[in-house]
Amino acid sequence: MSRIIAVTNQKGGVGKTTTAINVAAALALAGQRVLLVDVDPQGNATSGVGLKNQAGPLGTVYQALTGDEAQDPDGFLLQSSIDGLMVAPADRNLTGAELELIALPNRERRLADFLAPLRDRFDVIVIDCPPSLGLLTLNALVAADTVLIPLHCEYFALEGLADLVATMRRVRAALNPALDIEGVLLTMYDERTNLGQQVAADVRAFFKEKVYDTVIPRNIRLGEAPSHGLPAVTYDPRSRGAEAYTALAHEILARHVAD
Amino acid sequence: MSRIIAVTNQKGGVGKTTTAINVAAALALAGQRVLLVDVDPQGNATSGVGLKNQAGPLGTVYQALTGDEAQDPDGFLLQSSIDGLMVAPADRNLTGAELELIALPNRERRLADFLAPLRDRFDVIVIDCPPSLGLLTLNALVAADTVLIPLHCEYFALEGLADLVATMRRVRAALNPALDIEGVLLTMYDERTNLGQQVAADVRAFFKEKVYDTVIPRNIRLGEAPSHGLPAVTYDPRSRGAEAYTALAHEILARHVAD
Ligand SMILES: Nc1ncnc2c1ncn2[C@@H]1O[C@H](COP(=O)(O)OP(=O)(O)OP(=O)(O)O)[C@@H](O)[C@H]1O
Ligand SMILES: Nc1ncnc2c1ncn2[C@@H]1O[C@H](COP(=O)(O)OP(=O)(O)OP(=O)(O)O)[C@@H](O)[C@H]1O
Ligand SMILES: [Mg+2]
Ligand SMILES: [Mg+2]
Repeated sequence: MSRIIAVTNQKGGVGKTTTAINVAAALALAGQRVLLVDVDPQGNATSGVGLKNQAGPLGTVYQALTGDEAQDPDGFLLQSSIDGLMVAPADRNLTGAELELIALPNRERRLADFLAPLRDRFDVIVIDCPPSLGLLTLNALVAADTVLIPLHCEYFALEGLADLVATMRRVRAALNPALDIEGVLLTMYDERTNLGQQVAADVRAFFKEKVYDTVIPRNIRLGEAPSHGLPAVTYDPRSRGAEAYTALAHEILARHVAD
Repeated sequence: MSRIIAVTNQKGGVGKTTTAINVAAALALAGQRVLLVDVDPQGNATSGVGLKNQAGPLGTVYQALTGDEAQDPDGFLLQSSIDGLMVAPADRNLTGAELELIALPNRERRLADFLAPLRDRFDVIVIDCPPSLGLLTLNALVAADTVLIPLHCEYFALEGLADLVATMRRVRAALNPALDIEGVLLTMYDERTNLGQQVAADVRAFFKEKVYDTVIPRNIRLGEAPSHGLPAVTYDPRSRGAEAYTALAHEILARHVAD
């Protein structure tokens, strides 16, 4: 079922990295062969799985995107601490990549070209995106089959959805006709507040069955896990946050079986 | 005391916009002449003060940055609902501005040139930045006298500080020698968690007296206010969030008197 899923939302701090790490790890724990690709210059997904400042034999995602196209993709992958989970790490050189990519041929497809030969070795490839709609996110939208959209149930997060949906429409028209929504995930959900309930109702009305049944509650263990270099699903598997991401991974798998 | 303060941190969702809006509004309510400049393509600061989809007679920040340099800056300003607070609104065209600015002369100084003639009409100019270290944030760092860094007391937010400080050092060396730190603001602080206390202790050890005494607690009214198009300091002035931002505005003023 080799599938490339871009985890994206240009609104900052909505749980993209936390979702990418924990979905990738939970799918690996469920027996899938998973690759986590970090295209965010902040490198939070890389450090969140304990690989901060590490690179493959040929380098990081930065070299994979800006270097010679004939490189062996294996040279950019690292084994994580979890069986079945490999990682293509980021480094802060990616900050400059947006400017460098502009001058390169094929600038929107460089990530798609890098991942193409890896497709048959992984069941799922998860891409963590930066909080913007620039060339790095564009590369992820061109490479991906589907987009998983984490959404913090607050007003500003709702506002940004229209921009994201419009960008996806433009990518579909010009660069990646098959791009679809994998799902919309409500994160840091606090059912006690009116705001949370209102935004959740608006999102379900707009995206309908694309909204996952699984909702991620606010849970401090999700905030603590990265400082230990571990996904929450291995750092504290019985926490509410870890259990929610494990349920989400199973919901994602069940949706594909139904396909 | 005309001062240009860039509110920036490339980490997403740490409270940049909430801080920019409420500091600008609280300073205006304290009798200062304030301009709030929105250079984030998301336009959250613009909608957070009730000016969504509005533009000045000559346009928005997008036109001010990419258009002809001889334009009258007044043509890009709007009056907010608060006496003493003017706004230079953003629009989503700014998403493309990063690519367009690259080809323009003076590309890092276009915001500085736009704000220069406005300096003597305002006591404080507050710039809300996007969650990245691209050309829009670079323009803000070149235009600013100081940087106000909102920091969410969590692991990933701490990680990004090194990149921000390194970028400021590069800007100081090449483009804006006087750039200094206005202050570091602890936001969404929850003193009940170990993580919050640990990160706060690390930040105070590193930034010392630059860290504001005022700390912003997590407070739902700060999340609700933008959906009413009002800063929290006018939407619900007695809320813990509004009182904290009012205290912060007075701490900022007191620090300048001491200069
Ligand atoms: N459900 C949750 N409960 C509690 N804390 C969470 C939850 N999800 C994420 N966090 C914390 O909130 C912060 C923001 O999450 P995260 O970094 O995953 O968001 P992001 O969308 O990737 O941010 P950016 O836009 O900067 O890439 C992090 O410190 C993370 O640890
Ligand atoms: N102290 C607080 N208590 C509760 N909610 C808050 C607080 N500060 C900000 N928020 C809410 O958290 C979310 C993130 O804040 P905000 O949008 O200001 O961050 P930002 O750094 O500007 O994000 P971005 O990186 O996307 O520009 C918003 O929904 C906001 O309403
Ligand atoms: Mg992230
Ligand atoms: Mg913002």
